[in-house]
Amino acid sequence: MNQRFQTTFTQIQTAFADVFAQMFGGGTARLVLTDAEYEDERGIELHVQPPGKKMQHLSLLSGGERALTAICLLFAIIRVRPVPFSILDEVEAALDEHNVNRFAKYVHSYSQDSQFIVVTHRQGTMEMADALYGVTMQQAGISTLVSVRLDEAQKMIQS
Amino acid sequence: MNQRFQTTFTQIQTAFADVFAQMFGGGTARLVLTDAEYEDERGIELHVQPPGKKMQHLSLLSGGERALTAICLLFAIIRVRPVPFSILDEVEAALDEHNVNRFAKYVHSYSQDSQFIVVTHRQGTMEMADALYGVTMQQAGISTLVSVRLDEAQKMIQS
Amino acid sequence: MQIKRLELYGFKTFAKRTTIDFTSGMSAIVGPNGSGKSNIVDAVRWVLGEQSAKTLRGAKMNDVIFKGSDSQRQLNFAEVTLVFDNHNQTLPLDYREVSVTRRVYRSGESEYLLNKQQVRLQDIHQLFLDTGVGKSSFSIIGQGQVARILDSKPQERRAIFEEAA
Amino acid sequence: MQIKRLELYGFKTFAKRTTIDFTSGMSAIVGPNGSGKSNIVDAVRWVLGEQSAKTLRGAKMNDVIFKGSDSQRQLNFAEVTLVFDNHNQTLPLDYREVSVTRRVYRSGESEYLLNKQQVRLQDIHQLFLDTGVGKSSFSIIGQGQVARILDSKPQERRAIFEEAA
Ligand SMILES: Nc1ncnc2c1ncn2[C@@H]1O[C@H](COP(=O)(O)OP(=O)(O)OP(=O)(O)O)[C@@H](O)[C@H]1O
Ligand SMILES: Nc1ncnc2c1ncn2[C@@H]1O[C@H](COP(=O)(O)OP(=O)(O)OP(=O)(O)O)[C@@H](O)[C@H]1O
Ligand SMILES: [Mg+2]
Ligand SMILES: [Mg+2]
Repeated sequence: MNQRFQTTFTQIQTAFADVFAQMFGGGTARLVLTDAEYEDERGIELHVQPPGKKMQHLSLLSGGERALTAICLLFAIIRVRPVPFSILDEVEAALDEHNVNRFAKYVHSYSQDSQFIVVTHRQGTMEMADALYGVTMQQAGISTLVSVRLDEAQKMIQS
Repeated sequence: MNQRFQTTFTQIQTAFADVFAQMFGGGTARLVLTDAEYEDERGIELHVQPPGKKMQHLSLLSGGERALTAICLLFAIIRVRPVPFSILDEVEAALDEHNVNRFAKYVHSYSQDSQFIVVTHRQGTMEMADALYGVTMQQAGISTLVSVRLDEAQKMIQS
Repeated sequence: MQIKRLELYGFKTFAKRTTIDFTSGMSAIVGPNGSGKSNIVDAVRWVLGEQSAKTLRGAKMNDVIFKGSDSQRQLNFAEVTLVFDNHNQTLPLDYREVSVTRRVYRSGESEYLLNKQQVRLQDIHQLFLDTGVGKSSFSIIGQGQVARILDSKPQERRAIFEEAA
Repeated sequence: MQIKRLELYGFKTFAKRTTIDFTSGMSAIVGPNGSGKSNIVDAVRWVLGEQSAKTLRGAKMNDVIFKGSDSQRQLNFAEVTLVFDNHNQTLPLDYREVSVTRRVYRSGESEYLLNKQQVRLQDIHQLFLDTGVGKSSFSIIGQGQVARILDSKPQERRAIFEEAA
């Protein structure tokens, strides 16, 4: 196997376990290379266990647990291989408020090193943003950018 | 074509256009039978136009517009062919607060005739419910049912 | 044919016997991520005769049996009972209340009860066939599935409509 | 290589020339359903050289041109410009600021500009190849796509990791 891949994989493996434990407040998460006849046919599996629960198929996780697990993997990869900017479109839609706040704090802390642009309708995420951009449709079918302050954005989402 | 299908289809067609206009505050929605050599090979297409916008591919609609359109179709079918009960699991996840409120009012009005059980983490939906059931995990990995009042549920979702 | 009551025991995260009494009108089930809300929806599907492990988010059918956790060891069976108000006689039975029970053991054996009488799975399917609660009905919309009808091919959608009609 | 500015003109619902100045750190884009937030994300993908109409939610590539509405008739071209802060020299160009422009006409013709110079689409692809903003990178996660990596087959996931590595 490509030495560079092996090194990167090991780093992402460690980061994933770490990010998961922080984001879920416990639990374990392992990235595993599957067996195969040839090195380059090996795939990557996720073995994940939310705090207090047993390890089961990824499919049995709840909608929010799956979204949060995927977010942890994304952050682990970015930690090992930083990207210049990251654009996230409503990735926290399935999270409850408690998890949205954890997610938002995490993005905010990473955003010291990477630029993050997040599309969201969640209050917890808005509160952590350094800048807010409002998009409205004042004229039929046409988007208009408006500057919004946090309290205005909060009013916008509190119907 | 099966006469019964034709009649039902026409009724759903009318209901869909009506529900859509109410839910979106305007716009048009058409159910169309596609052409085919044999009657029973004809399919059903949706031609939808949110208020003020042009009709385009369904795929170009926003996440929230797609969810709301699907919800309108569901309600149209239920209006024509009532079901004894309806269980909806977080169907309003992609909706903004304004649309959640519209959705919730609609469910509440239909629930006079049909029983609705909705899983939700949206405040607007909770406020319209006649009864609230809280599910928590007090013991690791084990679900417990708790009775919740609206203000307790609201606190639960306001982190 | 409204749902009066759902009883779960050993089904997924419902390791402890749990009874949920439903009312008419609109009920909302709330709680944090992973607490068990969608598992309740799975339980209703399952007791109505769901045969696809995938629809229940598992790999095999006995993935629905409580697998254990830090606070309790695994159980060897799962059981769900659904009780209906039948005074409209929607179900073709001469009872005001109809209860359906499904049980599965880790060994793979299954049991089905209709008003406490042993029946076969196909009897459960048959019973619900004309009530609008059948396989492809709109009675249950799972998490993440709402827009699926928009992605269907026109003929798939037609098939769904045929079933509704 | 942070994004300094995005300019949209005729791109989907951005019928009017719109400039968005971004800051470093964390920015949030908010607004009602259907207002145009995800269209902004599509614009970034598009100007970076996206070739799949499906990824942009359309059926053909010029579905990105403003099609008209009750308040304005359709336009005949779409144009997006993305301006980067390049003082880290992440992009292999001797400029502190790098701007990329993509334009498409209803006739089907396309233009690509790099710092106002005409280039080909493959030059745009080439430019971003080693910056971590390439095709399968994690720079852009679209609406509804976050859990997709969990549904991948182990070997697909391996391919994604290879690209990240
Ligand atoms: N057989 C089983 N034994 C024990 N736990 C199980 C079993 N099957 C599923 N689970 C657990 O149930 C949890 C998911 O529950 P569920 O999908 O009901 O959550 P939810 O309340 O709907 O959350 P969300 O708001 O995120 O959708 C997972 O953590 C999963 O591990
Ligand atoms: N070429 C086009 N011309 C005009 N309107 C278009 C064009 N392409 C897409 N649209 C419109 O853009 C709207 C979708 O915008 P977008 O996906 O950005 O919404 P959004 O703000 O992300 O909403 P949500 O919160 O629901 O995700 C749709 O109403 C669609 O009809
Ligand atoms: Mg759920
Ligand atoms: Mg969107």
